[in-house]
Amino acid sequence: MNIFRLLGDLSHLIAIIILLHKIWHSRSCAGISGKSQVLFALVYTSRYLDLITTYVSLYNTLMKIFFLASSYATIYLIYVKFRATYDKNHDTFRIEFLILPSVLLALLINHQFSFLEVLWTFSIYLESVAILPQLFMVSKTGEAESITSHYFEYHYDLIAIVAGVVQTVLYCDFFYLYITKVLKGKKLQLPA
Amino acid sequence: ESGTDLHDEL
Repeated sequence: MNIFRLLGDLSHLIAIIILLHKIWHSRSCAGISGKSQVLFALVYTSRYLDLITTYVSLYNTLMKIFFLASSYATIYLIYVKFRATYDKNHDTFRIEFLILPSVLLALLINHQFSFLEVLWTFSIYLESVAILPQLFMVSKTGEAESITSHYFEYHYDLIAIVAGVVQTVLYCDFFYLYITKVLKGKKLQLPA
Repeated sequence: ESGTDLHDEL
């Protein structure tokens, strides 16, 4: 464990807490893409299956459980508890277009062709694009709630590096949309 | 090193 990873983990933790807190207190999940949250739950589920097979440390186990539990809790809040406030008409990204290529790529490009390794690789690929439904939603509505952040560590791993670069580009796009649409309040409007 | 060897990473 180094300071960068710890800060990354804690930022992630805080981002999730802010998101859950905001949904809970506003009693609304307007502006949040349920589809992105489903993809993140899929990312954590496919990556943290090693919870069953390998014990690393109490910190590691608790963080993995927290990320899993909080992503399923977010899905519950969006699709069950505050379903009425979920903006599903604007959350129309076809997630199969992200899941299927990620599965295919994980089957083709991986370090080792084994069940857990392919799932781990799938989770890395999927994480890099899981924000796309949220990005799509912001570009349509010009609204955004909290953004969850994700990170990669400086481990020389080509799969993680390429996925990280793709993810960074997408997040830059998100930042651009946030500035131009959300902060400046410019909404695209169709002529009457 | 494979991805699943990195058990301590989140």
